[in-house]
Amino acid sequence: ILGGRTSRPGRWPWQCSLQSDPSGHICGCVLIGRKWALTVAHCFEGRESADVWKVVMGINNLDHPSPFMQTRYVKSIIVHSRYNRAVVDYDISVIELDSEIEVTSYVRPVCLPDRGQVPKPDTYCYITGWGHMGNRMPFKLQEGEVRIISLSQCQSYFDMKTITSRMLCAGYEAGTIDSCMGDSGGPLVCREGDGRWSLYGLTSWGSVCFSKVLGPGVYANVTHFTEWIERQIYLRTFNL
Amino acid sequence: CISTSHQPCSPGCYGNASCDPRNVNCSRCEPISLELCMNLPYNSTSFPNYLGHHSQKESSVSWESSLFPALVQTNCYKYLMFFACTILVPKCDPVTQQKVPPCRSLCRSSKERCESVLGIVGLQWPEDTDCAQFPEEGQANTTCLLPDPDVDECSPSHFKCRSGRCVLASKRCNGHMDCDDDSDEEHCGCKERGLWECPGNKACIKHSMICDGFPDCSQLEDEKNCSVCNDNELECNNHECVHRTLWCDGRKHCSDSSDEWNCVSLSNSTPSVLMVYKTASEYQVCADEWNSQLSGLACRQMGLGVSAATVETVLDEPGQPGRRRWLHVHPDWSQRNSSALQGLLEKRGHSCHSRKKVALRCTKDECGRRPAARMVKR
Repeated sequence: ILGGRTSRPGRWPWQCSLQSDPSGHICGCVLIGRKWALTVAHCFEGRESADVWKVVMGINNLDHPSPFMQTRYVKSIIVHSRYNRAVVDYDISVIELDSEIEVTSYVRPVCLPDRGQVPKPDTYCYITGWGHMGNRMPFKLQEGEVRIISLSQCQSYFDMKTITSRMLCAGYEAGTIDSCMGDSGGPLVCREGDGRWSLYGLTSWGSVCFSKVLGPGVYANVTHFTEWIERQIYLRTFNL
Repeated sequence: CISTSHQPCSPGCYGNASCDPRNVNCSRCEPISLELCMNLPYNSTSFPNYLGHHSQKESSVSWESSLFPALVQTNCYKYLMFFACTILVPKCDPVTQQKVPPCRSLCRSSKERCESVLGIVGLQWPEDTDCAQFPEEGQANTTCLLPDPDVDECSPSHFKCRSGRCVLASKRCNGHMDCDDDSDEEHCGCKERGLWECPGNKACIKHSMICDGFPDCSQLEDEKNCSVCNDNELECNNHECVHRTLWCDGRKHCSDSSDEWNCVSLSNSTPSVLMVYKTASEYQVCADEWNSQLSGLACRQMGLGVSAATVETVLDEPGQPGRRRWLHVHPDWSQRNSSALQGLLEKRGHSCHSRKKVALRCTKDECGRRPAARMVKR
């Protein structure tokens, strides 16, 4: 996260780290159920096998395992069949964990938005991750507050890329607070009126975040995929 | 070279040296996926490129991949895009697995003709493109790339004006004249652009998106009339035909499993009556032999958490308008090889003895709550 701040342990209990040996943290992910997490499809490019991945939850400092940490191996990976790596469209995948997590103060799922429920432009939401900070990679989880940007306004920043309805933009023209390399797959969450947090985006792509070309970040639009996510979980759970 | 198992590198990569994950020079040829450069006279590349990017993804979001296409529109040099692609996605020699650079003359021509254009808007030519790093054409023991005279100067992301100038494809048919000869606003139907027009909102979509199981038109026209099923069949989401009796039987018959979607639901009434869609008809469930385990299963299947309460309510009176049929719990439900509720229910000849139907109260799993910040006395 660029321009963010170090977050308090337990503040984002749905944030998880998708790890693979020997590199360790590769991407962020988001817990959406006791046995299910979401991340973006591009995290699995060249590494589609579930066996090489594990999901670490309940940590704040990647370098210091916490007593609240839970680790699960990945049972299966469901990459959206329409994922297009050239234009980074349909950038979403569902992760099935090998066993259920224990819900604690530090590890608990986020809500999925209802079908058709999208955040209004100019709403302020939060992004989190262990991605690049512009000058270094952090050990501690970073958080940043970003503003939702309309698709038409977002398209004006990315002349060479098509912003599709499967994408959601958030951030600032000057790129002051933005997601960056290593945050991919992590959450963009907004607080609802009842105090719950819902997952509206998954960090997907943007400009090279520590270059001179800035602009908002582009996130996978979770609302577009709510039905697809529910179906994948249903079909896997009931072996259909 | 991607694992730690010390597999030998490919012959083009330092003979049989063991792979070291830190060895970034250990490159391999890979197919070009950068949209900007898909129409080159070569189709494989290797990284890092001549701008220091380590992957096509990094190239695709780089400053240079925005700069060059914008510069192409100024018509400053016919072969600018070809040059840009030779440094963004350098040609990879399939034999040596090594990069083939552009020739120095191509680099110099691009820079001489286009650098001044950039200067007008206060921008600088990319720093990493020092032409001296590239070989002269005809230099001994080196090969380099020069454009073929008939190389396509506009990338697939661009539209070529009748005048020969390249403008962004997104500017084609946008209502503004972007070509100097206005040719970008001619023949603006989907058909002329090789696309299919949605009848409702007139949006243009690719032909490959028609009948692929994903609606793209606002009124779903691209997914209509995709198959002709018999009267005793229903259409799957991917347009296969499956016999009605197999619909919602707890087993997959459509290859995309869509015959087993949305088989269980709750009515909007109070209490919420359990509705099961089976063999293409909607049923209520008789409360005979129903139990709390099945209530939990039904709620979980609807994505409504595991905690559930069963409420039994009186079946509609015979002869009443809107009377519905019902399903019974299969006597061997616990042994059945189906874990979805619809596979554990069956139609039976006899009536529902209890005259009660199942209604449920499901409690959704908790989500989206953060623990309260701890208070510490100071």
